[in-house]
Amino acid sequence: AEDTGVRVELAEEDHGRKSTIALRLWVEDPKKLKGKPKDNGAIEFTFDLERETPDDVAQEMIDSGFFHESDMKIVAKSIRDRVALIQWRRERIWPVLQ
Amino acid sequence: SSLTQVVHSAGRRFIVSPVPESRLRES
Repeated sequence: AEDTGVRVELAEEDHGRKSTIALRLWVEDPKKLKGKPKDNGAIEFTFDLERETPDDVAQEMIDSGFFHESDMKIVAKSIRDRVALIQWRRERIWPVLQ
Repeated sequence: SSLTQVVHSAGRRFIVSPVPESRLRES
């Protein structure tokens, strides 16, 4: 995946059974963002693979003041890339469950 | 460690914790 400067990782082990997963997001390289992020914290949140989109979460992070509006796309892309990887991995490791 | 919780009006909960130094990229 492209290096967006925003890192997203699983916050818990994925067993492929739940549609909701816990993710953790943090800024690795603030210079890649247009606006100034709120702080240096890691933001943990849950994401429903079946019902939600990365854009929804990115917008909520902006609404909550974590990121500037101009960074909506970069945050959404970072989440989207990680979610795509999780789904790809699920399909390979647990195809029967999917 | 200090945790901050932010709840968006749509109901999603964000829990903010400090990033360990080892996870931050050196500039």
